[in-house]
Amino acid sequence: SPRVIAISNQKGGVGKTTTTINLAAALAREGFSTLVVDIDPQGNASTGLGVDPDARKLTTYDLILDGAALSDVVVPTEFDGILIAPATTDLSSADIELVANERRSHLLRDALSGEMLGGLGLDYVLIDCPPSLNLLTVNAMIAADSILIPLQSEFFALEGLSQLMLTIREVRQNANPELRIEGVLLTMHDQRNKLAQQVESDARQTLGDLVFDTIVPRNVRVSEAPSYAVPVIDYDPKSKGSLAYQALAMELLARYRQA
Amino acid sequence: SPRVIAISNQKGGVGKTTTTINLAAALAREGFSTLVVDIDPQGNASTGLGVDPDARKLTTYDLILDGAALSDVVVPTEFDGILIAPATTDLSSADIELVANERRSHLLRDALSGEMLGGLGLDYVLIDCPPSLNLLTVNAMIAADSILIPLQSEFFALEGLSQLMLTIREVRQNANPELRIEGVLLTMHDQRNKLAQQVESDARQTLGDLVFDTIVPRNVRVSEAPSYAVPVIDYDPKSKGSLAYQALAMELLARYRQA
Ligand SMILES: Nc1ncnc2c1ncn2[C@@H]1O[C@H](COP(=O)(O)OP(=O)(O)OP(=O)(O)O)[C@@H](O)[C@H]1O
Ligand SMILES: Nc1ncnc2c1ncn2[C@@H]1O[C@H](COP(=O)(O)OP(=O)(O)OP(=O)(O)O)[C@@H](O)[C@H]1O
Ligand SMILES: [Mg+2]
Ligand SMILES: [Mg+2]
Repeated sequence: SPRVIAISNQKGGVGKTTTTINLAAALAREGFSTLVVDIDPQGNASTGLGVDPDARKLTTYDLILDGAALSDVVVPTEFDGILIAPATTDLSSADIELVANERRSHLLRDALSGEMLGGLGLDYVLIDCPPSLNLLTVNAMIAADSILIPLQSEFFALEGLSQLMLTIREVRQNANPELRIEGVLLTMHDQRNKLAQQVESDARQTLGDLVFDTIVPRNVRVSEAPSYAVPVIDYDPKSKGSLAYQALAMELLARYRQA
Repeated sequence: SPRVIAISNQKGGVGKTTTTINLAAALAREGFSTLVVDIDPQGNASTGLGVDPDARKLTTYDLILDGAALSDVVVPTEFDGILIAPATTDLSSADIELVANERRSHLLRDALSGEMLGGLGLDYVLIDCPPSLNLLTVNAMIAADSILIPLQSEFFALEGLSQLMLTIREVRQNANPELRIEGVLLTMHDQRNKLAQQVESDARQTLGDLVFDTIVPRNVRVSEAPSYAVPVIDYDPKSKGSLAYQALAMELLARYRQA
C-alpha cells in the first residue's frame, strides 16, 4: 500500500503547498503515482493543480465529515500520475462541527484506510496541511506514515519548529506510534543571505540527518507557476526550483530503494 | 478612545506580524502610543517585540478565555510607545474550548471595551491575527474598528482575498456593523517581478482606493530584525523596509488628520 506523507508546518507561507504540488509532479516524472489530499480550506493545492473551484463537487470536507468514499472524492488532474482529493472553504468549520464526534481525530485515517486506497494503484499519498496545529492537521498526522516539514530559512519559521516537534511527539504517544519525521526541507533559501545560512547551520546542527540534503532555493519561476495552474516542473523544467524538487524526489525514492 | 485595527489575512506568511510590529514602531516614532494584541498561538509578535516566552505570565489566552483584566495582561516592551498583550501556544485550543460559550465571538471585544482601554492612554490598538478564518480571527474582526489586510504580491495570496472579503461582510452583517476595511497593503513586493506587477495592477483595479499608496518592498533587513527582537525601524532605520513602514504610518495618520 502507498506511503502516506503529511506536508505540515503551522507557520504560514513556508512552502507546504508548493512542496506538495511539485514533489507530486517530480514523483510522477519518475513514473510513480501520487494522490494529493488537500485539507487546507484555502484549497491552494487544488487550484495549483488546475482543479477549478466550481469543479470541486465532492471534496475532503465530504471525505472527513460526511463519510464519502475516497473513490468518489478523488479526481484525476491534467498531469499523468497525479490524482487529487480537492478542498473548499467548507473545511474551515471542521473543528467546530466535529467537536462532539468521538473519532474526530481519526476520520482522515479511516478514509485513507488500506481498502480505500487499494483500488487506486498509488505509490504515494501527500497531504497538504493548513497553517495551524488544529484538528485537520492532527487528522493528517494520525493518517500519515511520516511528516515532511518545509522550513523557510527565516527566524519566525525556526521559532515554530519546537512546537511542531512537541505536537508530533504527542500524536505519536497517543494515536499513531508509527509516525516518523520524513525530513525537514529548507525552502525559499537564498544562499547569499546570512540569516538563511544561519538557519541552515542551526537546522543541520540540531536536527542532523533529519534535514534533507536537497535545499529548495528562492526562485521566481516557482511562484509564477501557480498562476498558470501547473507545477513548476511543467512550467519551467530547467529552473532552479524545478531541479530542486526533482532532486528531492530522488532523495526520497533512494530512501525507499525505489530510485 | 483608541482606534482598534485587526491585521488579518488567512493566507500564511504574507506579513501580518511584520506589519503589526513595524507599524506600531513607526506610530511610536511619531509620538503615538500603541497596544499590540497578539492572538496568534505562534506568538511571533510577542517574540519580535522582545517578550521572552518564559516571561509571558498572563496572556491573551487569559484575556479571552479566563476573563483576566486587560490591565493585568498588558506589559510594556523595551520600545517607547509600544505595549503588548502577549500570546502563547495555549491559544491554539481556543476554538474547541469556547464551543459552548454563547459569547464566544465577542470575548475579545468585551476585553477591549472602552473602560478597559481607558486607563492606558492609547492612540492605537493593533491585533495580530493567526493565518486562519477561525474563532480567534472572528473575535478580532468583532473587536476592531477596521481591518488592515497585508497582501503578498503572489498568486496564492490573491486567491484568498475574496474569501476574506466574504467573511468581513458576514461579520459586518451579523456582529459588527461599523467594521471597515482600513486598507490593503502590498507586502514583500519586488518591482522587477512581473507577477508582482500583475498583482499590484489587479489589486488597484479591483480594490481601488482600498489599496494603500505605500508598498512594502521585499527587503532582507525586514526579515533579519526579528532575530534581534527589534522592529526593523530600530534595526536599520534607513532600510527600504523601514522607510516603507514609516510611510505607511504617515498615510494612516493623514487619514485621521493626526499627521
Ligand atoms: N522556492 C520558492 N521560491 C519562490 N517562491 C516560492 C518558493 N516556494 C514557495 N514560493 C511562494 O511563496 C508563497 C508561499 O508558499 P506556499 O503557499 O506554498 O506556502 P504554504 O506553507 O503552503 O502557505 P500556507 O501556510 O498559506 O498554506 C507562495 O506564493 C509560493 O508561490
Ligand atoms: N518586506 C519584507 N521583506 C522581506 N521579508 C519579509 C518582509 N515582510 C515579512 N518578511 C518575512 O517573511 C516571513 C513572513 O512574514 P510574517 O511572519 O510577518 O507573516 P505572517 O503573515 O505574520 O505569517 P503567519 O501567517 O505565519 O502569521 C517572515 O520570516 C518575515 O520576516
Ligand atoms: Mg498552503
Ligand atoms: Mg504572523
